[in-house]
Amino acid sequence: EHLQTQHLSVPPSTQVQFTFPELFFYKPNLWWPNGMGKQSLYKVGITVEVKGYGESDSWSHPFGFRKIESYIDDGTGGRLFKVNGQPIFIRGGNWILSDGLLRLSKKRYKTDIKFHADMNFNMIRCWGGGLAERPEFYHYCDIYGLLVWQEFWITGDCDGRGIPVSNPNGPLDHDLFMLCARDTVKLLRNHPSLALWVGGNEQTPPEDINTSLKNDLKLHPYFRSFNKI
Amino acid sequence: MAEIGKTKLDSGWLAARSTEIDLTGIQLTTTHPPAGPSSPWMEAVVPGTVLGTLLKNNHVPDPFYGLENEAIIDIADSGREYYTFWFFTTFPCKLSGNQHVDLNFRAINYSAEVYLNGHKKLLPKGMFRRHSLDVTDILHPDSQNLLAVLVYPPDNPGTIPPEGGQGGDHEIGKDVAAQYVEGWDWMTPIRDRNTGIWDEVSISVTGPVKITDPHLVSSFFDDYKRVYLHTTTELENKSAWVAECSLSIQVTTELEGNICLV
Repeated sequence: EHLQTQHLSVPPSTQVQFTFPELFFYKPNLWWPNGMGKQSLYKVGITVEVKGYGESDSWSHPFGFRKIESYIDDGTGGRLFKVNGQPIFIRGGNWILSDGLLRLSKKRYKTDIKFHADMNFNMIRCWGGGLAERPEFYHYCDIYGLLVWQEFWITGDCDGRGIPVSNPNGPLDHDLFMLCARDTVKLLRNHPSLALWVGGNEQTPPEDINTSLKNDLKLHPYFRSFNKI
Repeated sequence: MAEIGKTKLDSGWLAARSTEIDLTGIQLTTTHPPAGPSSPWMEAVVPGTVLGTLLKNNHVPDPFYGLENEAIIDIADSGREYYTFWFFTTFPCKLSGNQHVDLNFRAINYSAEVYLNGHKKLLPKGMFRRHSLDVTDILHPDSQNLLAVLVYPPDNPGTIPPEGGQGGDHEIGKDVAAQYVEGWDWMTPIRDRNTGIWDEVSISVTGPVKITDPHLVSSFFDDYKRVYLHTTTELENKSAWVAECSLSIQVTTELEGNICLV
């Protein structure tokens, strides 16, 4: 029942966006963070066949059914997280990157991230002065159940709080910053471990960037209202 | 006929300092390709950074040991051209009718010029963005394709004050790039500011229609018993006529090994 085919015509030299009718699952295996349950992953595959040609392209990605919510608790001012409706006590660690010369490898990611899971962590925070981490990093966080807090490239020291105060308006090219942010979101957004996008470290991004990020990253209105009977 | 899908270009790369190469990118990818890792060319680490390649060839001491990092000239003192590097490789790709090829860079720091078989394309600035170039029309069907990439460091690499500090003089904050590279309270500066082809390079072969950036969203009801998977994708028809498509989505539980439960 989890196989669906749709037909459509795509005009020449054109890019179109297509949304499948939603697929229904009854009590699927849910994805849970480390220490709360299994990190159940499904394989989602998409293929496109063209009449008169055959299979033209295919794509696949591991996917975990999970709902992550977080909000600022009025009492403590801290951010509280829920996964699949269950509150979770966050035990997390800071992450800069694997290697100062960017010798990034699956083997290193697997080892480092499994180490965090073995230490009974359930979150890794990717610091804003480092990288937007790579799909391989997120893949092993999906497998070992590490939620990821991913910051964009703003730090207090370099963006308006350093001594001397520097770059109070952030990077010179805000459009370039948003282009990189949007492309990074598209690169990483299907990973179940991705829990939170954060504007920067110890600093709010410049107003225009912060507003754009909030606007682009809010849940699409369609999913607020959708409740197919 | 090339197989549909992605092929990584992660071996057989060469590199050379731009100031030591008098040839243009067009000459490098047509009449004067480098013959091999003979000076000034060296074996390159791709994906990786300029410093990673220099270390692999023992042109610099390992900055991770002792005070060796002090022995490596900082980009602020050497100038950006010292860490502006050529990267070169070759690859075969034999297409059949109506197949298309993209050359993909998943991340470059900080900007680059790409030359393929004598054709030039630009990779704009930004450390955290993907680049995808349709190279279908400029490939050699029956011989190796020659690829040269000239990679430039960040525009504002900054200068490290004598006292160091978090983010050095903070100039790197002007670019959209990792900021730790000017040094922080827990680490010394990275001399090349992580310049290089630091993430995956690949070619992807498709038929006339290409799938781009699918987005998977799940929604939950009745206490997580009733769940929906919403899928949106972009499709690009690269051909010159209307494409009648059948688009399929399949969700399987990959059990142990290759047994799939559909």
